[in-house]
Amino acid sequence: SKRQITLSRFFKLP
Amino acid sequence: MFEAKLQQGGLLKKILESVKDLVVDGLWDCDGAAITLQGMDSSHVALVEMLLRAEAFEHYRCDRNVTLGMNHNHLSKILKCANNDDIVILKAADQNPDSCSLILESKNGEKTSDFVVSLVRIDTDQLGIPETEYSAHVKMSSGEFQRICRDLSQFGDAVQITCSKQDVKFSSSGETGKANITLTHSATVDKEEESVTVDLKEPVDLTFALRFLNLFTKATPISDTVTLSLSQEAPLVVEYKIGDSGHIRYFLAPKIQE
Repeated sequence: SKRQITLSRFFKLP
Repeated sequence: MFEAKLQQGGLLKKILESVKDLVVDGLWDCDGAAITLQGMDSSHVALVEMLLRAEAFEHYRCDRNVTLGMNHNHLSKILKCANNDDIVILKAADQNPDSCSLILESKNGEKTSDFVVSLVRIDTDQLGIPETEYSAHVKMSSGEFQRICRDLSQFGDAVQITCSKQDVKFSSSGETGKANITLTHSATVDKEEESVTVDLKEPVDLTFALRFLNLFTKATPISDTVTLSLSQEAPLVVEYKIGDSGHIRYFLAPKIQE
C-alpha cells in the first residue's frame, strides 16, 4: 500500500 | 488597537467551521492589509491557509501588526451564538494582547452580545509555501467535490486522482470493491458552478487520504466552486475563494508508493 508522507518534505520548516 | 467589523457574521462562522476540525489552535496574523491564518494538523500532513483582506470588512483598523493566538474551539463556541446576519466586531489591543473581544450586533440592533476570549500561546512558525507551477488545475462545483469525497470514502481510505486532457478520475478501492468517478471537461461553461474545467500542462496521477479531504470540504458553504491544483512532486492544493476578498487554501501531502 502507499505510505503517507508529511508536508515537511515540501515546505521548509523554519 | 486592532478592530475589524464584519457586516456578515455568517462568513466568520463558515471560516471557523472550515478550520476548527483540522487546526485546533491557529495564529491569526493581522496587518494593515488582511487577516491571515496558517496552521497545520497535528500530523503535519495537511495545512490550511486562510486570507481575508481588509476590504471584506465594513470597518478595519490595524495600527500595528498583531498576532492573535486563537483556540478555534473557543472561537467557534462564541460564533455559534451569532446569527448569519449579525454584525461581528473583532477587537484586540495591539501590544501583545492576551485576549480578544468579539461583539455581535443583531441586524435590527436590538441585541448586542460581547465575549472576551483568552488568546493562546502558539509557538509554531509560519511555513514558507513556495510558489509552484502546477501540472493540472481542476475547477469544479464544490458540492460535487464534497459528494465525490464522501461517496469514495465508503470504498477506501485513499483516493487516486488522475488527470488527463479531457477528464479527471477519482478512484478508491478496499474490501467493498473498487469505485471510479470520472468527470469530463465541460465543453460549454454555461453555469460556472456546474461545469468542470481541466487545465492540464501534463498528466498527473496522485493518491491522497480521504480523511483529510473530507475535512477540507467543510469549507464547501464558502464557495460554489473549488479549484484543485496538482503536480507530481507537490502537495495537493484545494482552494475555496472567499468572494473576491480572500481564500481558504488547504495543502495535503500525497501518499507515495513504497
